[in-house]
Amino acid sequence: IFGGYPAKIQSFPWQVFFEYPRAGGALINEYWVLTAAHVVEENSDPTMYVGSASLRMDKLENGQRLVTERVIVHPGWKQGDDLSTRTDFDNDIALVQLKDPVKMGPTVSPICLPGTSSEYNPSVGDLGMISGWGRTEKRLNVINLRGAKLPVTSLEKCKQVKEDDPKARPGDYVFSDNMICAGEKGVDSCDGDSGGAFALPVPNVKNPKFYVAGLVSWGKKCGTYGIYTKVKNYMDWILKTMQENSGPRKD
Amino acid sequence: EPTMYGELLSPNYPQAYPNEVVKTWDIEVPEGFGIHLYFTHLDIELSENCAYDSVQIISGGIEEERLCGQRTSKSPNSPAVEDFQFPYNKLQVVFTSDFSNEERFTGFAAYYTAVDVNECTDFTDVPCSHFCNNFIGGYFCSCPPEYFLHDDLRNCGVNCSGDVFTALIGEISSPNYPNPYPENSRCEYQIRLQEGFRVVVSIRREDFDVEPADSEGNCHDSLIFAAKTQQFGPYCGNGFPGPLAINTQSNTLDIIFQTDLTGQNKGWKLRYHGDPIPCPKVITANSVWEPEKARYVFKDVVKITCVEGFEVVEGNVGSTSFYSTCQSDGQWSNSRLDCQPVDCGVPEPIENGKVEDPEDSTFGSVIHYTCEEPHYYMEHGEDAEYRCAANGSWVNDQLGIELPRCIPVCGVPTEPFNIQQR
Repeated sequence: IFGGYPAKIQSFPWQVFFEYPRAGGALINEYWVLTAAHVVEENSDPTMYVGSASLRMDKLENGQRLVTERVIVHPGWKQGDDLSTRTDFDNDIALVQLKDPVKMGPTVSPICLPGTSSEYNPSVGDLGMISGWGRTEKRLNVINLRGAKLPVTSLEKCKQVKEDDPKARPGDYVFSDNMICAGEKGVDSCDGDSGGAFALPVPNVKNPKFYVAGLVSWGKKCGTYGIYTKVKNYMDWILKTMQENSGPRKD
Repeated sequence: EPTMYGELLSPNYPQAYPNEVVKTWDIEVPEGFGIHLYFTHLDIELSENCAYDSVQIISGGIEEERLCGQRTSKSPNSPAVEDFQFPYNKLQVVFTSDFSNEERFTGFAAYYTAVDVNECTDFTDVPCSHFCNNFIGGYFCSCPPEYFLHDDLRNCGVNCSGDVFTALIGEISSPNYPNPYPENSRCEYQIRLQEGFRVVVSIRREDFDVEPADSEGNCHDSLIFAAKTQQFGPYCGNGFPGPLAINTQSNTLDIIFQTDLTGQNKGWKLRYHGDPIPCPKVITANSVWEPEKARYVFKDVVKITCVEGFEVVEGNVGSTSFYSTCQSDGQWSNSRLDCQPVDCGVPEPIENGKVEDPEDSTFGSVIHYTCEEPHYYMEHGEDAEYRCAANGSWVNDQLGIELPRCIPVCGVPTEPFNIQQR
């Protein structure tokens, strides 16, 4: 997280830590974690933790270790591309089903999914929150969770970012309606934050709460603007996938 | 040895008998015969009461005759001057002369023969109950048709015992009814009904004609009913003296009809039936009996259905009804079963929620499920109220028997993310 601050896990109780590769995810209910497809495309049995802001083993152990039941990558994700040279991050979304239900509490609770109304379409200027243990301005990765607030911007802003060390031609990058661009004044997600939630406030509710509007997906340069998978576009797939894979008493 | 005949002559006969002599003759003829003793000559000193000289005829220690004086033949065709018939087969004749006989007396000559005794007519007591047949030297008894001679060879009886009645309804009468019943008989009838039925006997007044009791109230002919623990009777007389119906309280009954040697009465006729034992009618507020009857008796079957909210538990199985049968002992089968309030038991726990154990878990009780707030909430509304239903389940108006679910509250951090910017 660029431009972020140390965060308590109680402020981001839905935050999931993926051990390897280091990444993030969003807890959406007792049995399911939402993350980016590129986080799990090479790992069908990721180890995850919830409930701890610190990655120190003794702290992590105080949280909950999550065991994978199965990984389901969106069928539209383009398999096989080398992550270092990938230019097409369309449909960068996956679901991880857990073997056992997560016990909720002050440090662990899910983030809401977007509703179907147009109010859940992020608008430029909407202020959201990101979190993770990824690269910061000063460190490749951090041991304590960091968070940041940043606004939604136009996708154009993300397109206009120039890479310091381009790995591809600008025109090669795929931008789609499945993506949200967000960032401002150096506030951005970075390597290691992938899969984490871009949380926006649920519209028109008396008691404030957040929903996962996007998932940290990719960007041309950390500290500028980042691209987030637009979760609202995948609600049908998410609900159908959870339904199809639910046993008795699951979602 | 018994003889068929004999002669008795006084001492010195036909000459004068001596003084002071006593002579005894013991006469015995065979059994079944009597003795015909007759004197052809009798010339003994006459004295008052034959005190001086006499000839005595003694039977069984009793003096039957004492003779003295002179006799002459009464009939020209018979030589006998004295003629006796004794129905016994033994006699003793004793001739006695005293010390002074001033005149010459020639004594006596007597003869005896064995004669047949007609046992059937010669005595006041008839030896046979029915037919007496005399023969020379004896007699035998015989019986009318359908009678048999008892072992005593004197009394006739009728074979009227041994009948066993097992039908639930029947009629029994004395032998030959309405013709006179046999004398000297003992008739035994048995009514044997299945357990669960009780014999009820009824005799119409006009169907009873038995030799009346004597002056002391004793029945010589009598009808007795003997049940397991009770006896009814003896009954006798013209017209049944007992109740209209005799409830014996027993499934077995022995009927004994005893008659003596006398009487010419019609007899009796009775009807009986088996009355099923009743079972108590139990009225409870928790159950309904089908069929509903004023009285239940042996073999009746009822279906007992519990009213709503009640059940009968047998082992681990609960049901809303059961069958009960009125048994032969007057008790209902399955009497241990009872309609009890349905108990829904301890409610099932739910994940991430709780329910308080109710004080009362029977029909109508109410429980509430709650979720572990603030991290979980009730999926289908705030209040998951469940009521113990008649089927033994905790039931919710919306979910039925399905348990409520506590699902995680989403999107609400425990602490806000506040950026402390400088």
